[in-house]
Amino acid sequence: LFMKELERIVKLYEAYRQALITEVETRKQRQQWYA
Amino acid sequence: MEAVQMRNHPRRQLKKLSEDNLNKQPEEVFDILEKLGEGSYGSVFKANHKETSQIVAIKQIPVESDLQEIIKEISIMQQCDSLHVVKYYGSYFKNSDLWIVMEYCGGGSVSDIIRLRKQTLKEEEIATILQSTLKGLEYLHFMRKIHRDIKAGNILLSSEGVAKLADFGVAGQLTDTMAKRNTVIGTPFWMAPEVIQEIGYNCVADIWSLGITAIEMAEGKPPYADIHPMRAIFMIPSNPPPTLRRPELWSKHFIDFINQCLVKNPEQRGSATELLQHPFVKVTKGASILKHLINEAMEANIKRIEFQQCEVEPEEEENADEDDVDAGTMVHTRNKDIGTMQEFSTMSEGADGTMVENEHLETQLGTMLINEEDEDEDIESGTMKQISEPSQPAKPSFLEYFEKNEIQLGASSKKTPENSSDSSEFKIPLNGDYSFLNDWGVSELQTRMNSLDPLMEREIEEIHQKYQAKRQPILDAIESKKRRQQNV
Repeated sequence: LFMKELERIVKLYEAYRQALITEVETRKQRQQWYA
Repeated sequence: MEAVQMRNHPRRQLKKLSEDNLNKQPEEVFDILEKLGEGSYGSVFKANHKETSQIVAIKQIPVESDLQEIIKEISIMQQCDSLHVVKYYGSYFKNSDLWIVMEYCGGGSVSDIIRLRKQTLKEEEIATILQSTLKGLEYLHFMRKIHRDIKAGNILLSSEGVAKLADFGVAGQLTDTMAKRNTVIGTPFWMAPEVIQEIGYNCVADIWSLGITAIEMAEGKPPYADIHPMRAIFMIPSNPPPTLRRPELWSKHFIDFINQCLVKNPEQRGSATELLQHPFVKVTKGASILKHLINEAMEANIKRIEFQQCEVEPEEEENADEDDVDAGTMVHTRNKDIGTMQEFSTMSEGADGTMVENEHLETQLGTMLINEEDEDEDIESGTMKQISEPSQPAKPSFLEYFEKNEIQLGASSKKTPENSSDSSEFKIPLNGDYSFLNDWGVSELQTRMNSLDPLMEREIEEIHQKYQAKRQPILDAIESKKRRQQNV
């Protein structure tokens, strides 16, 4: 159970991390586009 | 059995300490020469066995350490007699320390050599080390033992360049009735997927770790070493097997050898005996080609020590009494048990052997032990088990491992802006709605990204506290039951 809860947390953070990475990438592309 | 034993020609050397030796005080039997290393377990010294003039290594461990682990290590080493497994000669109790006398490996560990030379290894060197290691594993697996912590830091080289398996603090014995163990153990980045998944594992878990070690020797660090170990733990079982970062730099035999080791399905993974027939390791140039590595590492170490002494002397001369032993001797990554790695640094990938030091990785490479098996102390489903002294509050080892890292990283990370109060109060959304990211600037997004790991670790610690509160009454009950049984 404990490991499951840990797994849930890590997955949650993983999804958030991916969202942050995607957002940063989008911004970079947008900047390049405007440049 | 013959085939296995034939490969391990015993040399004429100290086999075991005599009864007479063991009844004396250790100082009467040995001359301590120098300190070889230090870790959370205690210290290791180089010593001379007066009777035979043989050099031995003596590990001095405070008695209050986890004796169960130490006894397990002694027991495993005691049962092994192979050229490729570090030999055990005997132990002493001296004051509050346990002295374990074992084979001295003059070449140090493979990770020491990489670190000291600041160079990764060439294919022919890797092949030679892998061949010896496989012979050690073949023997160990034949004896129904699993090492469970194979990595460059636990492969020692003799002065002649013969590789030997060391650090049996987490090794396990398979019995016929328990053909597959169910314990998460080892060092995160080297762990086989089936070990992480706790679906039961056997000897071939060591073969996976050997494949990771092959990458480590070639690139200076194992795959995923740059990411948080907790993330790596969930990535290893779900991702395809790792490969060399730049396969174009390596031979097809080496790439194939790694592929054969890193097969996710343990049933399809080769055994040590099978892998010894692989063309990459079947014929090697022999241990002698490693001698120059050992010499260069020793020279680099002497230079390093001289440099350190020059730096330290002016300030610390007054306190020289306490530091004498450390100052003039090797201090290294050779370590033990829950394998804290000291001074480990890593380098960039590549066959060119250049290294770029990574200061942060060292804190992430320790051995991790979860759910240590102890048939008498199972709790509930048997997945969580007690690992510390019963009288102490129990804590899963992997959390201690992360906490240790946090302590080391904590001081510096707390000062950084990304850990400022507003981001530390931030909790990540549970509903998967990340639209609020649109409102943040790029620097804010990057700051949030940097603070993610500390945030995750804090949350893990909170879960641990919650879990600990539930677990403690059960542990207390077990403890009082044990005490009652002891009294009876």
